[in-house]
Amino acid sequence: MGRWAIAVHGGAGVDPNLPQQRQEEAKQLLTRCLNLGISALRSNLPAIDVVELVVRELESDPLFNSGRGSALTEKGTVEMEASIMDGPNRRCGAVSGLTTVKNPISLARLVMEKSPHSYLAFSGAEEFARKQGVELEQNDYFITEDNVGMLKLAKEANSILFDYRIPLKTCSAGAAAAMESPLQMNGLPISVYAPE
Amino acid sequence: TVGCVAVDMEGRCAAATSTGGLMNKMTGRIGDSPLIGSGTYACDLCGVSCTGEGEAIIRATLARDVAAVMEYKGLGLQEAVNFVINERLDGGKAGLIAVSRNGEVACRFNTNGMFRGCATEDGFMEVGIWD
Repeated sequence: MGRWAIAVHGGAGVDPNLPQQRQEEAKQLLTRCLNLGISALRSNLPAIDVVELVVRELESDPLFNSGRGSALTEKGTVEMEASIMDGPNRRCGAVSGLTTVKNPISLARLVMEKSPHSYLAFSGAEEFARKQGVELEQNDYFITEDNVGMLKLAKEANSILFDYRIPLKTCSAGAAAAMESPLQMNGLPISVYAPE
Repeated sequence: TVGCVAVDMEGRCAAATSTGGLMNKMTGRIGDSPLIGSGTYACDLCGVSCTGEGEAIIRATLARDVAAVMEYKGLGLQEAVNFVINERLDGGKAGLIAVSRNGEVACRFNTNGMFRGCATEDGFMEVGIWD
């Protein structure tokens, strides 16, 4: 018998000024999801089931950029994507361009298990979702007020933001701060990046 | 982006990644998360989930590269993870989490922080944000 191990993540790159409360919320969500995965591993659940279970939990919480709380397209809509892979036989499943699927990772799993393919996208993926009977939501279920505000600021900054959000303060404050901190990311000073 | 990697008591590795992508992205834009071998990869050696600048991760085939340098160069998990983050991103910003079939766990990022948590059967457990 081997030994189990697990890791989770909620995105890389963090606003250096992330409020302490937001940091605590993020750590609590990560801890909750980690414990969910640990108890599943201790119950001898296969790793492929464990990673799906944990990512479903992360998708359902609006704190991070996936499922509910996803970043928005330039049109203010949500287009989600996900993939999953089982090591021993390298079977895999992936989806892109999802607009109504509550848990994209589970549709990716179904692509792996129930389709002859590895990757389905946009209308084909949505059609597959309906055939599989997965849980669906209206697109606005995934959209949070925070993100609507952040999209507006991103447009003001005329920038595409990498997995981050802009502080709800004005972008110019971020620019001013940038003068102090030369650290760049995706072409923008790190200080314009908001907590994720 | 969110992700999870796990290795179970049979030594089977798996990886999963999910994301909304980039704020203000063009409709139809596909990032690294759904691309097997870029944002997500798992084989008999390890499971990897990446997050960050999708375009840089795609160029680097980051997740598969971790498995490749373990397979071809015989690196251990943490060495492999360090190598791909330090050497393969060409200035891109990203982070990743990985497990190995031996029950090891590794995380590395070249951003100023990463929301992450990891645990092993040996009793190690860590949840963190900053470097």
